[in-house]
Amino acid sequence: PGNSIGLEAIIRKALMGKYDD
Amino acid sequence: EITKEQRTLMRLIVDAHNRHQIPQDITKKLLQEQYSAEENFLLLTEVATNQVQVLVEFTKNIPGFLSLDHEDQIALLKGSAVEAMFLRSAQVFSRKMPNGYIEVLEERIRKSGISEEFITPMFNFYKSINELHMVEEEQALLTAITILTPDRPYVKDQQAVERLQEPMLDVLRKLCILQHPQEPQYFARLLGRLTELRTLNHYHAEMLTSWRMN
Repeated sequence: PGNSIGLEAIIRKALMGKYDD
Repeated sequence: EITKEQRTLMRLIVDAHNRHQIPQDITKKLLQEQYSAEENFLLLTEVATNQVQVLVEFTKNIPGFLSLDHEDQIALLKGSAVEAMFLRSAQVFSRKMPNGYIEVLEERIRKSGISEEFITPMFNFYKSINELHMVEEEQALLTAITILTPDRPYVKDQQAVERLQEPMLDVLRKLCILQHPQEPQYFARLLGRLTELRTLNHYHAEMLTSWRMN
């Protein structure tokens, strides 16, 4: 479950923000 | 024949696939040959986080993805992340790289503390992708198709996802016929790799637990 929460947090943040190449 | 709209779709997906890569400062670190076990572990976890970010940026550029329900976007990315990352890694290992690079990368994974029982199927998968000799359009489309799999857990509007995935499957099918005319089963072989990915996905949670304990 810890992995899943970590993965979701990264996904949500990346979907909202911008990731510089 | 691939239609004009299909060419546009392919170009958008290939451009996004090529544009979003692991940053060079991280790939440089990966190719260093001297490192401690702890440095290796930290770098591999940094790469994993980066790969997820790269995956999200690629996915945002898939036509229609951002028009899906927001929570379905999260569910698709969560559900496909492991498979998409294995596929992306396998594509990296398939590339022509300067001498010795593949060996350095392989060594890092073998020294990571991940158990051999998980490393073997992972490298078998990389080998099977390598043997397909996919062109870049096929690689990009296959990655997009993996992400847009409608039956991931918690996806509410599966039909909306199918409507995005189907045109990609169609153009990939045509591309396979045009690129590999001597291999009429090539498209089926590609789809077979998606089944292999599901198996790797299944092992992944177990692999992480075992790795953490090591």
